[in-house]
Amino acid sequence: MNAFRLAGDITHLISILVLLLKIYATKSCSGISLKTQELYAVVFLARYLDLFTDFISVYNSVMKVVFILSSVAIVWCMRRHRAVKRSYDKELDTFRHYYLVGACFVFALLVHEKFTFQEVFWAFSIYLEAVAIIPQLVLLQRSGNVDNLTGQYVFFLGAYRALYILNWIYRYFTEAKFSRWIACISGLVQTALYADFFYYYFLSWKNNAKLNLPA
Amino acid sequence: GRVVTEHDEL
Repeated sequence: MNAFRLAGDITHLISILVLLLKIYATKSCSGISLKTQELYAVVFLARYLDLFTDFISVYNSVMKVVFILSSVAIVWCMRRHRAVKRSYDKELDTFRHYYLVGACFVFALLVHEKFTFQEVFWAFSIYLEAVAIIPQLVLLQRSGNVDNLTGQYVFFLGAYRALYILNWIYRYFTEAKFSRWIACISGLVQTALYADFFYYYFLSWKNNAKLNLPA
Repeated sequence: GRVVTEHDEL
């Protein structure tokens, strides 16, 4: 495993910790899209069907369990925890995420590595992850100003994607047989979605000002 | 046939 990949996994983990910290410390999920969180839970459940069939490393298995449990816990908290539930910006979080699930599943039926149950669900999870951030970005755009922890959550998620791209470039040049076009192209699309957010994030960082997204 | 990529990434 190269340094970019490790750094990518760690920033991914940090983003989840920042989100859990925000929910736990402030007992609030304002600014967080439940739809995006539900999509991530579906992404991890669909992708890690291989948890019991293909063993890669202890690191891999532990991370998979952490991602599944944390994403399910966040959804549970936002739906069931009394105080957290109250702070949910329901009227701002109106993106129709079921369409994304349907479209990604149809696309996975058409484009996959191999037509097997696991491979189709793996491709589906890759496509869905690429677009899962959209409801979150829409919510931030609508609410305009973004609190610190929410801004950092999205920043770390974006950093994770950017580091994965560096990881693929590194692997492309160092590994004899590197072919994972589904993951790479989806990853590029996913990272591109963050471009606008990153622009305003760096602007606010440079000016030492609160992060504001223009409507 | 084509070798299916091992999904060693998260």
